Amino acid sequence: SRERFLKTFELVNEKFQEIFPRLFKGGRAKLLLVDEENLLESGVEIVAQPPGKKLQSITLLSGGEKALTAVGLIFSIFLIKPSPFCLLDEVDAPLDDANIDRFNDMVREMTAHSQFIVITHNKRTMERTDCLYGVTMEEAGVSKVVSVRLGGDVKEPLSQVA
Amino acid sequence: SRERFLKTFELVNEKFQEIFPRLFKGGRAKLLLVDEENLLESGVEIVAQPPGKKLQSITLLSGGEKALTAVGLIFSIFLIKPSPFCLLDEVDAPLDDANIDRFNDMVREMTAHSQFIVITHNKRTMERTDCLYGVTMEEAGVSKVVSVRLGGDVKEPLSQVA
Amino acid sequence: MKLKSLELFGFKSFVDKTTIHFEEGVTGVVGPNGCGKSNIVDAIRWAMGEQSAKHLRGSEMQDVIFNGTSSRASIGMSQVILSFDLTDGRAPAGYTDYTEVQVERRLYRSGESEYYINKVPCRLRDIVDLFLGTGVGTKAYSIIEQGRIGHILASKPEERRFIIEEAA
Amino acid sequence: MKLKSLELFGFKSFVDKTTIHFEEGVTGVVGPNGCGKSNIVDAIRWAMGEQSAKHLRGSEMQDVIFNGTSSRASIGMSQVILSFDLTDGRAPAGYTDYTEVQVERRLYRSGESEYYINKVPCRLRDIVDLFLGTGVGTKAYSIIEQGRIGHILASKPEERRFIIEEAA
Ligand SMILES: Nc1ncnc2c1ncn2[C@@H]1O[C@H](COP(=O)(O)OP(=O)(O)OP(=O)(O)O)[C@@H](O)[C@H]1O
Ligand SMILES: Nc1ncnc2c1ncn2[C@@H]1O[C@H](COP(=O)(O)OP(=O)(O)OP(=O)(O)O)[C@@H](O)[C@H]1O
Ligand SMILES: [Mg+2]
Ligand SMILES: [Mg+2]
Repeated sequence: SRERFLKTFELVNEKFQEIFPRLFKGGRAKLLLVDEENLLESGVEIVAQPPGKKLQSITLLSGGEKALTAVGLIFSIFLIKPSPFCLLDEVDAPLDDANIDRFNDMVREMTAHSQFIVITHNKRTMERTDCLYGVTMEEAGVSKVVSVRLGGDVKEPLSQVA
Repeated sequence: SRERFLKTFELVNEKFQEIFPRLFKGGRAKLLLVDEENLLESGVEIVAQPPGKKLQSITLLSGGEKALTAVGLIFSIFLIKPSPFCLLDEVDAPLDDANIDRFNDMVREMTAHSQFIVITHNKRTMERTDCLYGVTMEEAGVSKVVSVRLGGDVKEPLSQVA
Repeated sequence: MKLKSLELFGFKSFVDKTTIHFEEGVTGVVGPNGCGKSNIVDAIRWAMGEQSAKHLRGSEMQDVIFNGTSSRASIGMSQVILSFDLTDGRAPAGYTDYTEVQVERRLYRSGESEYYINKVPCRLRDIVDLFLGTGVGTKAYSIIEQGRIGHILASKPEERRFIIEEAA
Repeated sequence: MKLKSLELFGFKSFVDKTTIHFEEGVTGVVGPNGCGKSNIVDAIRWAMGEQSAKHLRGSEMQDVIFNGTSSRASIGMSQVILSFDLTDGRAPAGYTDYTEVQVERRLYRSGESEYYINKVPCRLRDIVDLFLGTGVGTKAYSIIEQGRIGHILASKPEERRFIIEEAA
């Protein structure tokens, strides 16, 4: 319904304006309705300005800046209506070390409401997990899951219950 | 012209069949013409089988396997007709350590024909460069380039010739 | 409602029965390219009722059944069981008296499918309905598959609206 | 034909004149998100005659002119000079007697453009033609921009044909 979309849009927008500067250590961003007259169908525009930079089209942002802005939007929606769990598959891939740390700080905060499952190749992200599973293919084409301690020790193999 | 495309296609295909197993440490792949009757317009299909796995649609490959297959295709075209330089912007982002090493081995080999410029966030890739430039933004929104030695020493600032 | 465990048997590269337990907090999943990490995400989506093979990187739904390796034959069925703990009081509609809810999905090479909620046979739509309103669903903003984060900013304004509508 | 140097002045985030020298072998470019690494790739493409602002992440070509920061005003012109060493004997058609070829492109906020080859004014098309047949060009397989490697396998068969045609 029109009211419900607008209410959610405004809540998400408010949260996004708060979340973006935390991920970017400054700057600002917001959402805009393409057509405020048409709440049933209007698309959503994103406006984003990293700290110290001038406002310009989001297309000119860097790969990492675009990814972090998108993470900010997803997290904002998530904070308005948390789901029991959130699965993030390699969202940290384009981020540099400083942005990964802020990303992981925010994931940590959100575990107050939900479980997070993050797939990653990044060591910093691995260090911020409570529980780490390694997926291996000792036998080509056959996946196996083991529990991992950082430092690479295999704690115990899981799941080989045939 | 029809013959020229076919000739190039066959040379690239032959090279691709050689390059893929080197990047994947096994397995095989090849290119297929969608419509061999229509050489002027036929699209190109890619068939790829990582080592030990069964042949299936490339859509089922993992993110890293897709990226490495695409790298194999680009490098195969490059080896058939080397250009003076090749610019690779963060192509190593989805690759794991072992694949990054093989990717960088191949980049090293290809410097016999061409200069390579690689943009990366990956330490292993950085260690394989002959010359490393760091781009910084000490002043927000203003790029500056410095020479970098690994270990983070700034050798000398370049390019502040105003 | 908490994710408790995922059991895969014959789902994509998980030919051998595999059970993964999920704890509180942040669970990391790591491993080399192609070892099966994203297949775990596909399994969770599939168990929750994903209806499009394309969203699971396949062209037809049978693509999720383990189809063999150079040393193992393909098999005839894929099975995934997803278990949730309901002791935190946030249960899906109709399950407020339960301490646990488990959804199970099976697909045979013939194309036949079976669905279960708490071991009781049901239809695919019952599984989809179970998750409606819980904030977890195959289309929700709570599953960001590999590569998708880069598309959100590039997407059309109407597609971004859709993500927000999911939370409305 | 070897890439010798790139000089940027007012191109995107490179408001201050910047010269980068390229050596033999592998040159790495590193730095935090948003610091300007991909802008260097854009500058090289632009200097070689890129005609689509979209391929440079902009909506109009003036988007490549430095447009200011919170503490610096925007400026009126973008300039890029790309220099090649021809002493290896692999020179573009028409330049076999030269030891160096330099292309320069300028764009003013008014929309006016200027182009130079070895400091002699020319048209955009002369620059594009210079690179034809050298294997380097804005469409070639020799520049893989950020994010593109993931699209190659997802692309249509006709698009992949195009990459091979570039080498034919
Ligand atoms: N039906 C199937 N039977 C057997 N193997 C399959 C099936 N479907 C997919 N696979 C295999 O699963 C692998 C992909 O796994 P997945 O996408 O989970 O990798 P990943 O761990 O996420 O890797 P990356 O780090 O590269 O993203 C592919 O190599 C593919 O061959
Ligand atoms: N015309 C312009 N004037 C000033 N700054 C600009 C202009 N065009 C783009 N920029 C800035 O350049 C930055 C993007 O730079 P670039 O894409 O080179 O980053 P990057 O180093 O490749 O980062 P990443 O590692 O995230 O890919 C953006 O923050 C954008 O604001
Ligand atoms: Mg994956
Ligand atoms: Mg970049």
